[in-house]
Amino acid sequence: MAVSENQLKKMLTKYKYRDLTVQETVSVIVQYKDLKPVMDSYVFNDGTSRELMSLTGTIPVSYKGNTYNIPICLWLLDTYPFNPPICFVKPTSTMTIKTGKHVDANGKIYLPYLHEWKHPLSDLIGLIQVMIVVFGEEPPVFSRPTISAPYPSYQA
Amino acid sequence: LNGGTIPTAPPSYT
Repeated sequence: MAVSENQLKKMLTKYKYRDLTVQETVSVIVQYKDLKPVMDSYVFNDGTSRELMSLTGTIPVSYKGNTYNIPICLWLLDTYPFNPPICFVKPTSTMTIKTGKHVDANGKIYLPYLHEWKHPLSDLIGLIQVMIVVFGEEPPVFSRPTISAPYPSYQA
Repeated sequence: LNGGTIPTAPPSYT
């Protein structure tokens, strides 16, 4: 069930630019139905944590002729949209992160779009579109090769 | 699963 605008307003009461954040979140979840808003505590590098909203789920990425649902998590700071979201790829237990220019070993995503973030030129929809293009060239996660089960041992 | 899509990734290139 989709989260309503009123529910989002309640979730985002502590956000400084709540209406802008609600408006953008709505357009993301309408367009990318596999992303949903979730409140959770985000732990910063200095150990402090804050209750923030993330958009968590998958985005469709086309790679070598197939479409994959790449799991991501976009954290919105309470100063959003005047600061860029903090973005991660979230590998499942069957996936492994492919570190590279755009992703580090923790899954944190680095993109010029985030680095040069400037409201209102930058927004979540634009960011997701960039991710879809960049990840389509260089996927941030791969499936782990399946380990074949050992031969069953026979009991005499 | 409540409308969620199962995450998928390309097969390992190795």
